[in-house]
Amino acid sequence: HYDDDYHDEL
Amino acid sequence: MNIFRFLGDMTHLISILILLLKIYATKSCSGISLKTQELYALVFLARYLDLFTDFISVYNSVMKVVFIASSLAIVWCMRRHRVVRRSYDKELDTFRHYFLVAACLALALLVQEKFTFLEVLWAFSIYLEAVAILPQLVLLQRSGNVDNLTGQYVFFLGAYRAFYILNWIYRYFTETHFSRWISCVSGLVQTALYADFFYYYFISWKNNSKLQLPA
Repeated sequence: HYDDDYHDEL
Repeated sequence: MNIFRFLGDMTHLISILILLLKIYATKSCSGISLKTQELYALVFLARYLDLFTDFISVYNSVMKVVFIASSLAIVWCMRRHRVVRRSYDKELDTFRHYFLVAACLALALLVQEKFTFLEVLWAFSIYLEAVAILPQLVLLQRSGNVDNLTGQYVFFLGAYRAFYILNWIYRYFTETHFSRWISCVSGLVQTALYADFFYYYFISWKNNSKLQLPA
């Protein structure tokens, strides 16, 4: 699960 | 990952494959805006800097490499390929896209999630992607008739961000602290820019006529 820091979208 | 985002990524990939097919098969890039392609290459380079620092998934990394490589290949083709570059509508593709880059960079310096190098560039890439299609839409208006592959390219490109909006709505309702408001607002603007194109695309599809954009 990613917090907001990660941009897990392309 | 949800179905909307997956469909969005696939339509995005399809749009790039259609463009590569058009350029490779017809050895022509008439009707394609080099400026829009340059802006997309910049969008991917600015957004995917975390390719080497944050590993999210194989899918995520592979798609980032594909998007960066394909956008650079298209720009290279339109600039350097001795046959393709001859068909570039240089006199029609006159949108001053440097203003778009400057405006998005300024906005990213003012509005981003965190004032760090990566976050400012990430916000810059989100804002730039929203307006990157403008030179292409202006070129289509000027050239009037749109050939099928180019029309499909722009259609799939618009559809991809529309799927992403469904993805953000889905994530908003299914995840606790989902707040991608920079992407959401920018994505809405991006999809709205395609609205009139979608309208004329639908009309031409309904009347089974050639896609004509009012000059």
